[in-house]
Amino acid sequence: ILLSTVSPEQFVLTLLEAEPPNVLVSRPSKPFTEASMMMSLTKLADKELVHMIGWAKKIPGFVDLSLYDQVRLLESCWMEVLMIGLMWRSIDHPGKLIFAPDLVLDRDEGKCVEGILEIFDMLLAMTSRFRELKLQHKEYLCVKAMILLNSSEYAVASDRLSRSHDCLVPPCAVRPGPLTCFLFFVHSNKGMEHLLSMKCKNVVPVYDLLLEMLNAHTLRGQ
Amino acid sequence: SSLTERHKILHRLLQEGSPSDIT
Repeated sequence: ILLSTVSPEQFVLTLLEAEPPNVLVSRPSKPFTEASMMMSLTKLADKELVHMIGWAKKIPGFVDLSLYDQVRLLESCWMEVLMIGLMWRSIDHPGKLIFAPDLVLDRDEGKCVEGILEIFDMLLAMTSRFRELKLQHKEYLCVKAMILLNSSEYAVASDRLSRSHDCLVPPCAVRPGPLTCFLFFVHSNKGMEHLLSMKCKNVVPVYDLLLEMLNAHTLRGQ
Repeated sequence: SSLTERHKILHRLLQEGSPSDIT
C-alpha cells in the first residue's frame, strides 16, 4: 500500500481487510469452575494473540518499523486490543460478553472466578458506553489501529507511521469527541493484574505467546 | 532480559509466519 496516495476510504478498507478471523473456543459441557473458566479465557487469548500479530502486520506502516519497535508497540497494547475486540463483539448484546461465538458469558457467570466479576462489570459498562455513543464499525477499526500505533510509552519515529496517523485523522474527525472517549475508556490495568494474579496463584497455567506477553508486562512494571 | 530473549514466539511470528502457518 502506497501511503502517499491512499485515501482515507482506502485506508479504512485496508483496516477492514486486516481484521482477524473469529476465534472459536468451545464452552465446556459442565458448569464453569474457576479453573475451567480461566482455562477457556486464556486459551482464547493465546489464539487471539497469534491472529493479532497477523493483524498488526497488515496495519499500514507497522512492518516498516524496526522489529524492536514492533515488539514494543504490541507489548504495550495487546490487552487493550483484546478488550476492544470483545467490546465490539458484545455491543449488540446487553448484559453479555461475547468472548467468542461459542463462548458467550453472562455477567453473573463471572462470580465463579475470584475478582473477575469486577472486570466483567467494567467491560459491560464500557460496552454500554460504546452502544450509547453508537460506535460504528469503521470507527472501531480506526480506534483499534490507533491503540496499536499510539501504544508505546516511547516515541516511535517513522515517516510511514506518521503517514498512518495522518490517514486515521479524516475518518476520525467526523466524530472526534466520541472517538476520544472510546480511547479513554479502554484501559487494561485491571485485566492484566487479574491475569497475573491467576497465574501466580496457579489457578491456570499460562503458556506460549500469552506467557511471553504477560511476562513482558511484569518486567516493564519492574 | 532483551526483547529478543523474552519474545521468542512473538519474534518468530513477526519475522516469519502468517497466523495460518502457525496455528
